[in-house]
Amino acid sequence: QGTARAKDEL
Amino acid sequence: MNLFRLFGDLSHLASILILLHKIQTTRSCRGISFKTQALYVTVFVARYLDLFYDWVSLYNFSMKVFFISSSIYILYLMKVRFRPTHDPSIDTFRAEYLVGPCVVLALIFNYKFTFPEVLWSFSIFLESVAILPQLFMLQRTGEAETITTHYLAALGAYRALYIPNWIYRYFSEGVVDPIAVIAGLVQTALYVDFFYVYFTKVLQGQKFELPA
Repeated sequence: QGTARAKDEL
Repeated sequence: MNLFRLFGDLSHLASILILLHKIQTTRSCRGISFKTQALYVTVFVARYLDLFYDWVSLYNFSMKVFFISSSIYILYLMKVRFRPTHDPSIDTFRAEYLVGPCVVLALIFNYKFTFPEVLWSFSIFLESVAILPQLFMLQRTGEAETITTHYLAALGAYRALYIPNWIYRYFSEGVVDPIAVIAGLVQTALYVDFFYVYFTKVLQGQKFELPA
């Protein structure tokens, strides 16, 4: 829950 | 992975294949902004160097390798192989006006003040505006080959498709990536004018021409 960088996105 | 993101990535992949096809078949890079392409190399190298130390998936790895290598190959085609077909006198947007502010923004807005994270933020911000030299060139010449407009449409659709992906992820995973989302919205908004002409003219079988 919250804000984070989506590491699996390109 | 959801379908929005998958189709977004495929659209991105398609855009590069369309661009390569255009350059190879017409043996010319006329109408393509070298500055925009150079900015994409910067974006991909800054963002995807993590492929050497962060394993996500084979899909993720292959895409990163493809985006870095194809963007460098496009620069080679423009600067070496088909150099005479590139006219720098109409590619006049000042790219340094984009890079500078993106460096500053990345130093302020990042998820962690570390070199890779700042580099990642920088690449996200730079990607959102990297198309500007190309759109500026289009504006200047007032027309474009149809194949070039298909390239731009696929490229614009890619980040646009990431928007429903982020909404979907917010509801399914409860996580938001505000830096990517805000930059992605800006990136998509820059294409609005282009998409208007693309849908009302090119897809109706007419030539892409801007009103004088």
